[in-house]
Amino acid sequence: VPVFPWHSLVPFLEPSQSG
Amino acid sequence: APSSLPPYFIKGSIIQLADGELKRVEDLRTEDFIQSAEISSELKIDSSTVERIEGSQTSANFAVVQFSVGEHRSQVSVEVLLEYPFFVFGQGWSSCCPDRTTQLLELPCSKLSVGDVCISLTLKNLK
Repeated sequence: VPVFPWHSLVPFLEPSQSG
Repeated sequence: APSSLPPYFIKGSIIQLADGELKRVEDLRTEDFIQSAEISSELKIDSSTVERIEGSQTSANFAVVQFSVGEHRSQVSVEVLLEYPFFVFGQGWSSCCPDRTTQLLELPCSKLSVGDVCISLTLKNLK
């Protein structure tokens, strides 16, 4: 049975925004 | 039309939290994401508020969701399948078309609406 990491399930938004 | 959603959204999928605990995707709670992000050395959770939901220009199966992301309120738009589930704080899985989500994935799902605050990820500041 495959096991998926929790962070796959929510989107990664705001790319390379900092400060 | 067949769904091209990732397999981990199908009901019963096994998800590993940052502390190693295993949960089914439909059993995940807001706290699971918050606690996992606290343990993570790289990822942090942002609050992304839904500002607008529109039909896609390119395909009837897609929607464009505009978010206001994080404390800087950066405007980010994503094009997703109508059945693509987002995780809303304190509410759980929500999509533009929850009927399709439930039909295709068997994942219990609410209707995603303007004003909903979704969980998203960003990198922790390295300072």
